[in-house]
Amino acid sequence: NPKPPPKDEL
Amino acid sequence: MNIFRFAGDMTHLASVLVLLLKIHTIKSCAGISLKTQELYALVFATRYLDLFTDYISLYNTLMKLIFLGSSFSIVWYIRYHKIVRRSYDKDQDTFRHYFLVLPCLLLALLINEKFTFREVMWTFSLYLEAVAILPQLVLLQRTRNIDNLTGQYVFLLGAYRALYILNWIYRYFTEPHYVHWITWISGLVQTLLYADFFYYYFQSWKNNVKLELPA
Repeated sequence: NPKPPPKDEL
Repeated sequence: MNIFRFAGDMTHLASVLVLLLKIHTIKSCAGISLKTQELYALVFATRYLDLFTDYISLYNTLMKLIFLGSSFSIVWYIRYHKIVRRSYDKDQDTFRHYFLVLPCLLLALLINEKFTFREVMWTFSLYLEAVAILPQLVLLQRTRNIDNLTGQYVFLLGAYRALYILNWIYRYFTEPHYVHWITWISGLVQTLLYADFFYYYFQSWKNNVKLELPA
């Protein structure tokens, strides 16, 4: 399963 | 990145700088809740676990370091700095913030996007940030004369999350599949907790009178 998108918000 | 999120980050940064300015220049933390500062340090420590593993951008990494560094140094100042600590009102700052940590952790274990350590910690940091301001708001109600810097600090801290809500709305409409209910609901609860503070803050600004919260 694809890696979840990294958290780009602070 | 969109203007709402950038404005939110800058407002958040401004709140931290106002607080550091107050503590570092006048060497006073009068009216500041150490409990809220400790909760915020925990929020950043559990939210930025990916600091060294996921590189998003220089901006992202820089801001994380600033928020981590400032929150821990503020806790250090209030706890250990020989002058600042004298102005800490521990008899008034009595909110049992440990009672906030455990429910947030349990809730994060129950409601999260993915049951992994990193994701549960991240979710915990969202729930904790939503309630982290409570000790500070309680302290403000007990502190009769709230000084300007403290009022500005709390206002900016509340405003940043309100700007983030605009950012989430913008991203929802511009990015397909951008749905994060947990983040959105926590952020909304967080902002609503400031509602009455915003009301009294605006009133004091409009009538040009000292900010005072009803007990």
